[in-house]
Amino acid sequence: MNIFRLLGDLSHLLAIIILLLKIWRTRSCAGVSGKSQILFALVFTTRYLDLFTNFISMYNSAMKLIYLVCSYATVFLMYFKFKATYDSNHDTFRMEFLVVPVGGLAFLVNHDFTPLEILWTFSIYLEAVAILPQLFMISKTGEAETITSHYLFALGSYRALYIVNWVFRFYTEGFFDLIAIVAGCVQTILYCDFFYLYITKVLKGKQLTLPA
Amino acid sequence: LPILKPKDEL
Repeated sequence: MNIFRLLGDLSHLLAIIILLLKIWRTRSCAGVSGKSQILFALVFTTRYLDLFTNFISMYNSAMKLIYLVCSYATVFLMYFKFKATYDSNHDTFRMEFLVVPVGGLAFLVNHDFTPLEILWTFSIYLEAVAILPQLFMISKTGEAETITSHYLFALGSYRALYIVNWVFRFYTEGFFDLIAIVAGCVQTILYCDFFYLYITKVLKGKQLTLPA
Repeated sequence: LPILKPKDEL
């Protein structure tokens, strides 16, 4: 564990909590992509099956459980409790366009051809693209609520911090996981355009709107 | 590809 990893995990947790609180406090999930949230729940479910097979630390198990519970809670709030506020007309990205190719790739490119390892690989690839329905939704409506953009910024920061963590681990421990690194870089690149808009608009007190 | 290790990252 290094400081970048820890900050990355906390940033990830912050993102998840910002989103849950936003939905809970405003009693509305307008502007949030339910598709992205379902994909994240699927990511955590397929990745954290190792909760049952190997123990790393209390921190590791506790964080996994928190991520899992929070992601299912978000999906529950969006599709059941506050379903009436869910903006499904603008959430039109087709999940199968991500899940099917990612599943195929996980079968072809993995560290070991075993069920748990393939599911882990699937979760890594899927996480890289799971935010696309949300970004697609923002590009369709042309704007995002400020709180939604804070959520995305925290989520993007988590990815960027993980890259720094990998560089650090490579030099200090000689550790690297090529699958995680390539997928993590792809994921971080997807946020670049958003980061630019966040810094030029949201941090100056304006709402996030896309240039016409 | 690198050797398989327990996944200590989240």
